[in-house]
Amino acid sequence: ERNTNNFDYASYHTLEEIYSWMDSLEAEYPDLVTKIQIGSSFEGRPINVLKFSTGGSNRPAIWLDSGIHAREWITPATGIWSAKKIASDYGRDPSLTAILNTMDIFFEIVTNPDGYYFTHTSNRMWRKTRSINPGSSCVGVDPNRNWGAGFGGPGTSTNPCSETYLGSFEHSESEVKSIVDFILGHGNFKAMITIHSYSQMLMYPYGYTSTETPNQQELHTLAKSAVDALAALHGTKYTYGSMITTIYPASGTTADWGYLNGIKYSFTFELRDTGRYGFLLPAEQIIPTAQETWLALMKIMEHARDNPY
Amino acid sequence: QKLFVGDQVLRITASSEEQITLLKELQDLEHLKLDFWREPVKTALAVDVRVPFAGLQALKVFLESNGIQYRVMIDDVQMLLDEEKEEMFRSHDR
Repeated sequence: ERNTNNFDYASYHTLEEIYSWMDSLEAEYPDLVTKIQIGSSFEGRPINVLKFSTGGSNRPAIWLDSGIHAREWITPATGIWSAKKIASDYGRDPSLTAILNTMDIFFEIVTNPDGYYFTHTSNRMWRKTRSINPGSSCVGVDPNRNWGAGFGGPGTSTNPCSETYLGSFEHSESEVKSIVDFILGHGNFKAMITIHSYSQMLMYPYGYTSTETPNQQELHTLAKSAVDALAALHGTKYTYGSMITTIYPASGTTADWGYLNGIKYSFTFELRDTGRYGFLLPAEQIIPTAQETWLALMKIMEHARDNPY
Repeated sequence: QKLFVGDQVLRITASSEEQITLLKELQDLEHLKLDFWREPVKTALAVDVRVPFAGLQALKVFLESNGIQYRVMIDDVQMLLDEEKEEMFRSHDR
């Protein structure tokens, strides 16, 4: 698969293939796409981000990430398809073009590279990072419980053997800390969307408290318009709302951290759960999932573009 | 390489808050090595849990004795993983 047009978007790929694909995308769209390494994983793999920019300096930006929970393969698969869509639609789709003429998009497609690699080589069901926990034989931290947002609150575990182990301190995981440092260093992110699966939900803060955010109404209305757009393609029904009311109490999450650090349009997707098995989505559903997700992503990105703050 | 031969994934549907509480208590039973894909939250949301083969009987007895509805969503996780692997090989060939 020597270029991104020949790439088989309808199947799952290894980390090496995805990283190679990133290089191809950068080579094919040199005026738009740049690959940036923002850090290294616990096991020393590069943490790569694709930057989509048409120029300017420190423009307002949109953050997208997928694959923080290693075993949720549909999320990087959706990320790859979406990144190609951003690159190929620029200059063709007026709305996306207008977004990129005023904002930059940063896309971290494999947010947990060690975990993702481990799912391909040793344990397909792995969810966490691969960091060592002193004093425990159990490996890894749930990187979606490790952020400095209500860290250690409800919905986390202090047991290193648990799938929701929060880690020894906030941002202990280099996979999390790299994003934190990058976003805070940039200082001008306006939207942050993290892509998970599989529950068919679109959620906004908070997850760690039942207190509503000051932007509750706006976020709720935006979430509704996004899930309506998503459902229009294949009829996939999403529920939506704040994390704590829609799924469960969860502390130390990406979306809450983004909001608490001034990124108003902070959302978490849970992609579709209509496969044969609910968890391991058949490869034939990759493209339909990506297509419908794209429509919702566009709604949020358009709103961020049209409502500067 | 870790194998999942005989592991099943159950989709559990709780019908009351009491049943949700019972399911939450299951999360503390570490010897069963249950892997909750979707945790017990409220009755409107299904609970998905991967159950290692060794704990299947115990869990099913627990659910049935407490009148908690469930169905087997994945009959054998390893078979599904093998299919997935074959699908990847086919994709590579293509």
